[in-house]
Amino acid sequence: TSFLNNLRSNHSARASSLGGGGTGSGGGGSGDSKGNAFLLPGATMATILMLGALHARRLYEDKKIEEKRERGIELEFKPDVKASFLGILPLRSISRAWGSLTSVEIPVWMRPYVYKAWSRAFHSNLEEPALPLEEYASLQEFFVRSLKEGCRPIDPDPRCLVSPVDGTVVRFGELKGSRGMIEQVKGHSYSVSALLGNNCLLPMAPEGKESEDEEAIGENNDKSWWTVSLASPKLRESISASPMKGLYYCVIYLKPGDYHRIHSPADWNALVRRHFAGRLFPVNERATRTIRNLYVENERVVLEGVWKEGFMALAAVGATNIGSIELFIEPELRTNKPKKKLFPTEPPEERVYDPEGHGVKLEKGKQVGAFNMG
Amino acid sequence: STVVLVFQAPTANTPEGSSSSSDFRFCVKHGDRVRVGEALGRWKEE
Repeated sequence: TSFLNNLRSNHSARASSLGGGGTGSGGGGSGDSKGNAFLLPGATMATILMLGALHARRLYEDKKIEEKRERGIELEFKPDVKASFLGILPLRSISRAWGSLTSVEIPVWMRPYVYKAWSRAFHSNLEEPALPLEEYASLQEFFVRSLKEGCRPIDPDPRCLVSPVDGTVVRFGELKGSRGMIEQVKGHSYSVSALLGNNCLLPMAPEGKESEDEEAIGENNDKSWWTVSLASPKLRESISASPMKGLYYCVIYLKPGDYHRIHSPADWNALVRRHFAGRLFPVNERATRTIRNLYVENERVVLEGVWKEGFMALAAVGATNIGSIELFIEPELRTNKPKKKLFPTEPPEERVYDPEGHGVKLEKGKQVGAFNMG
Repeated sequence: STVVLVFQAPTANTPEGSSSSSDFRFCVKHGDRVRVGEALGRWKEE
């Protein structure tokens, strides 16, 4: 407002010095001042209209997608301008700023209101947190809350694999062929070795016929499977390639309101931990359709090891609002650290857990780690 | 955020398209809500 006032006074001073008074020269000065008076409300109105139009367009597009889905048409991978725009944003810095904001301590009397508002917005269950709401000093602490005893009973069947997290099953199936491709969305897949790392411990894949139309990410040549078989022979011994085993995968998406601690899906030994410092694209249904290699590009922590049925790997993939992944078995691990340069092909930081070949024993249902904000 | 599980599990290595009761089978569907500790899949020992 002060700026506009200055502008206006300069303008009228100039007008009077030129013509010896506003009215004499046709009242231009008074007309201009009226035009300026509309400048601010006009800009505000234009902004509101623009935001409204963008929101209406978003609603229309969502409606079209819903209609397609109801007609059983599976949505295909289709990059768009928004995805490219996200690519140039400093998402890691934005994520860290969000983390700093949510780590601010909230006055005790405000905490129930803030957490109830959060829970109402993101459909969290307020019956389950282990502590009274007043005990969580910040939104970040509330977000990574543990639950009351008995809230998550573990399926006792020894012949079953249980979910490591609360969430929505996005993809699942058996990995066939030599590349082990996981479908991100119809029309775009990524390979298991791109997700877990080129020297992952997977048993030697049978020589399979390449399928030309599959897009392999992160593999320079087909020999990467052989490098798999040669990597860290001591670790490899603990995983035997058996024809009686299939290789399966399951992708589970956690909503912001979900319980964000990660548990062990079975009794297994985590032999290796790999930390990929990566991007932090938002992870949601739209992003899986528009951002290429979303799970391979994003910051993630991979635990690899063995269970009684063979190979086991758990990849925890971060997102913009949930950029940190903590491991209770390795508390000193820090993710989403500031980095000067981020090279997409930067090798992951790897750690082999002691004793080599045995690693850390994790019981089925035990807490292994957590996602956190920022 | 997302968790991806990759794991080996029993399969009777039967010919493509047919399955044996001991195959590992998922007991969830696309879009199912799951919670920690709930079974994602099972197999039977023959």
